[in-house]
Amino acid sequence: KKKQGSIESFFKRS
Amino acid sequence: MLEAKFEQASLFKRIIDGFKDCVQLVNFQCKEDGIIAQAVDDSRVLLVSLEIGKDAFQEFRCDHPITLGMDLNSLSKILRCGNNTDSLTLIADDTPDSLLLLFEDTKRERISEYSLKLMDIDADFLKIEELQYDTTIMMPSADFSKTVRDLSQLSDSLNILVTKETIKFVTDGDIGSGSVIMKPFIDMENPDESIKLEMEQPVDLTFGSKYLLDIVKGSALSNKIGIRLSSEAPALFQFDLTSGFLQFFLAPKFSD
Repeated sequence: KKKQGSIESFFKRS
Repeated sequence: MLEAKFEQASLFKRIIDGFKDCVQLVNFQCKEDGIIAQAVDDSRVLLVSLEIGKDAFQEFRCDHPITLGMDLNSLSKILRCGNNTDSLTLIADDTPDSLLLLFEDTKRERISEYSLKLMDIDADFLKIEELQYDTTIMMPSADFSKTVRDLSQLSDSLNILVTKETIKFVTDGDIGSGSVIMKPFIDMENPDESIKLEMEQPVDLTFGSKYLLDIVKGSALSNKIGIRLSSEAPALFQFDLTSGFLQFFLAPKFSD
């Protein structure tokens, strides 16, 4: 079973 | 003061319809060179990034940078009031608490005017850096849309596998399984029908069907979709405007 990743680990808050 | 006139209201309608089902509260940042917006869906899986360059407008003027915080549900209620062929002008002052939407049917000399209350939306603006991708696909958006809609009926996940000469969409669910295989080709007569593939590295990625179903709603904006995939970064799905784009960044599913 695969887990859904999150977008925020890839983009930095500015 | 912002005054941004679309030659046809249908363009702004299609832009908003392209992402209103995955995000609701959005800050639109207006600057002298156009309008940009960014929003992440509630589950923090899908990032939408919109850029409408000033050349997409018939007339565009923005003296001071302003932010228009809008509820897309409310905005689309108003957008439905205008006819597709009306021109649409967005008007706001420098410290706006509402946005004026002016629909004009020049043939019949009919003008409709609506005001949308703006909101203070507390949202982080994420810095989207140029990412490295292993694979770039350019294909007809209608083909991608049909494939996603068909396969996602079978499972809540959809696999995209790309090897040197093949793009494969695969799904496997409780009621059965399915796959669609495409190969790159050039259609000389209808270039938009072509499928182009640039592959540095093969990819095998799994995405949530629900998010792909949201993304294909952008298909009304462009005949073509650009898909950029990497095993290290979120996938990028892009619809180009005459000036600007609607981008979706989607985080893949990964093995535990």
